[in-house]
Amino acid sequence: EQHESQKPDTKSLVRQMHEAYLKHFHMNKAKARVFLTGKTSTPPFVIHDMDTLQHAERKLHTQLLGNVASGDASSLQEREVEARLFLFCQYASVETVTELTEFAKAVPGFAALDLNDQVTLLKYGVYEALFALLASCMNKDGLLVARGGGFITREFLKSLRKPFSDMMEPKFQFAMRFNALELDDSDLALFVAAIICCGDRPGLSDVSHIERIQESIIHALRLQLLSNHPDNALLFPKLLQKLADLRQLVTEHAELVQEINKTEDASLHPLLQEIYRDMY
Amino acid sequence: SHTLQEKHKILHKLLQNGNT
Repeated sequence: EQHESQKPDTKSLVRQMHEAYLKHFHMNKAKARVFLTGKTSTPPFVIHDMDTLQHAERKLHTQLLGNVASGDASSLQEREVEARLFLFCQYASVETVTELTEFAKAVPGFAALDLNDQVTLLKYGVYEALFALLASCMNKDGLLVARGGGFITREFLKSLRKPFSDMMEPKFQFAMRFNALELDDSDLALFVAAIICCGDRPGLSDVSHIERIQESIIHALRLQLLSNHPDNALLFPKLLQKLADLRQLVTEHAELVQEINKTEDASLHPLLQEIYRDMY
Repeated sequence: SHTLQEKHKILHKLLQNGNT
């Protein structure tokens, strides 16, 4: 394995994925930890109740909602708090899906795949990847939002009315277990690539091509973990287990979103609609 | 199939866009 890790193609794959990750994701674990540990001159604004949420909406409007049309924005304040938070989540998700798409294209071999297979890999992979990345923005007390401008407390999210109160708690529980593995951004880059390039998504046409890409990423991930975490020999199998946990997390999340979509007056962004439709 | 792309027009467009 010592010898294997010296192979230039694996080393360059590790480096390439790390660079693409830093290039395409505006937030990463190193940046998030600076905000979460208070080592910044501009600490995030803490959102812990309705008043602080309203204050944050005025203060962080662009970071929370991106370039939402001004008409939508002006009617937003009339909507209930749960619907507004659901909308912020959606905009953050759309942004991350866009970043993940660019990151996926940087995985060697991905762009050469049949376009239908690229669509399928993203459809099934983006939410698993999103929740893995979200863990970097979480600690036991809350979640960093609006590019580090805000911090929503876990208690406030739990205090929302049902079914919205059930939205984030499972992600916190996953994040606490996942963060205990102490991965850094160079590990996460390969982990996210492994999530996306997964040969057993439903309806893939060129499975063997995807499995070859997957194999090279998993191989690189194993060697990366051995060299970056030499004292934790079980990290690689533990991380493979997290892939299964993420799949379960997404299945439950998709069910909850379908329920909200059916029973609440909360419209779903067209990109997210595409992803959820006929998913599981 | 063709319908997969049609059902995922935005994803498809994101994939075909160059780096912005």
